[in-house]
Amino acid sequence: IDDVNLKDEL
Amino acid sequence: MNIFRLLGDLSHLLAIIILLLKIWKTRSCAGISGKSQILFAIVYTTRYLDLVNTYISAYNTFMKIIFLSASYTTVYLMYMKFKATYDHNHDTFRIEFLVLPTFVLALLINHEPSVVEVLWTFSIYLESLAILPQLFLVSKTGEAESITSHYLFALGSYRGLYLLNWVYRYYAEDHYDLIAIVAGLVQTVLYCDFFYLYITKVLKGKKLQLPA
Repeated sequence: IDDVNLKDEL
Repeated sequence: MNIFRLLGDLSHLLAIIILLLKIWKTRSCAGISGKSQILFAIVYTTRYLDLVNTYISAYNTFMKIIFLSASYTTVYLMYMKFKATYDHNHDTFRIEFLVLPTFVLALLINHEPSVVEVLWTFSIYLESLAILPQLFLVSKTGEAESITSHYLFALGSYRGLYLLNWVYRYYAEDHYDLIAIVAGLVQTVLYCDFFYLYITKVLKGKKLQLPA
């Protein structure tokens, strides 16, 4: 899963 | 963005607004733990470091700025402007007992040993426990004003809604973050006792009063 480090949550 | 996530964010926003309005309108921060508010300021500061170098969306940037500024404003109101009304005799929780262990845990268990990632992880761990000084204050005084209860309910619901958001994302997007999930579970569990009192007392028009 490549978006684990994309912190799109608050 | 799914409905749980949106409701979670709105609930979080509502909690912050309720708290600021309560302090501003009553010109008093009685019953509110300054220690918890300091912890939240640390949480937002260490989590939103990516605000300066990572653009995600206008919504994301906007909310981060709101959470940061509201949190610093609350600390300012409590420790400067309305200092005289601050309940420091009852707000005796030692925050170093939360800050230090969560920081060590973030150093040990994280997704990536980088400064930003460790600080993000620290903010997640610390947030899960940051309400403890506030709950400790309520248990010490044995009661909470209705408005404080509404604040706590909105703030507690937010992470609970995030849990539903994570279940949804796991199935719909194959996305999950174990650190956030475990910490979110801990955070929500801490509120359970309060949720029970809120539903059985405050919603029926009674004051939140703990059994003597």
